[in-house]
Amino acid sequence: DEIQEALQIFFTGP
Amino acid sequence: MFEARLLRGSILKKVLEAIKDLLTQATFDCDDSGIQLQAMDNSHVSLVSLQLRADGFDKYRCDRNISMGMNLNSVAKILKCAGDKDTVTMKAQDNADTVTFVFESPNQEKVSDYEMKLMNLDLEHLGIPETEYSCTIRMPSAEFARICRDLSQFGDSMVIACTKEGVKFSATGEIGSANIKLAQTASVDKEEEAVIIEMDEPVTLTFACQYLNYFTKATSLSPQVQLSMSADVPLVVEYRIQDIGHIRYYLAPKIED
Repeated sequence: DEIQEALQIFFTGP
Repeated sequence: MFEARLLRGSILKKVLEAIKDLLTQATFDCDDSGIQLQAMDNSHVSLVSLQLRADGFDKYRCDRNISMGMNLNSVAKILKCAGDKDTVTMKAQDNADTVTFVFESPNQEKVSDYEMKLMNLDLEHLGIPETEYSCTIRMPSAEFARICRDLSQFGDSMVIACTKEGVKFSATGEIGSANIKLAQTASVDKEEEAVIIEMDEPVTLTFACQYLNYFTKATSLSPQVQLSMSADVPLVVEYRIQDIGHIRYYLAPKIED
């Protein structure tokens, strides 16, 4: 099955 | 004092319809360049980035930068009270705790104003790196909405594969599998109906249909949509809002377990 990635790993946090 | 007046009030109505199902609350950051909004959905899988430039408004005044936290369901309810042809004005005093929406009918005979309390939101702002995308697909927005709606009946995920021949959207599930192939339009006579693909590298990525269907709520804002993809980075789905700005949705891909 596929795992949904979270955006934080792509975009720099605050 | 902050005041932004838009004769094409329907744009604000459509913008709220385009984000209220994905985001429950967001901050409208206003400065003299215009209004920006950036927020992730609650699951932190997608992000909305809205820009409405000051020069797109019929009157725009922003004496001091102001950030207005709003409950988007409430704003959507208020904007539903505006007529499609109304002029919409958003205004707030400096460091106010309320915002006022004023709707004027075309013949000025009916003027309504709605005042709403603002929220204190300390939403984190993410840094979105400038990215050169391997594939960019411009296509009719209604076509993309149709594809997302049709394929989401077959599975929770959609595979988007972009090659130099064209772009293929696929989904598989219990009832079977579905593939929709769009070829690059040869003779681009009407830009708005064309499928235009710029490809440096072929890219194949998998995304959750549910979010794509949230994004297509923005279809009424623009006749075209632009998809930008690179391997292992979020998809960008962009709707340009004529003469004033854009709404961009970012969606993290799904990866094979």
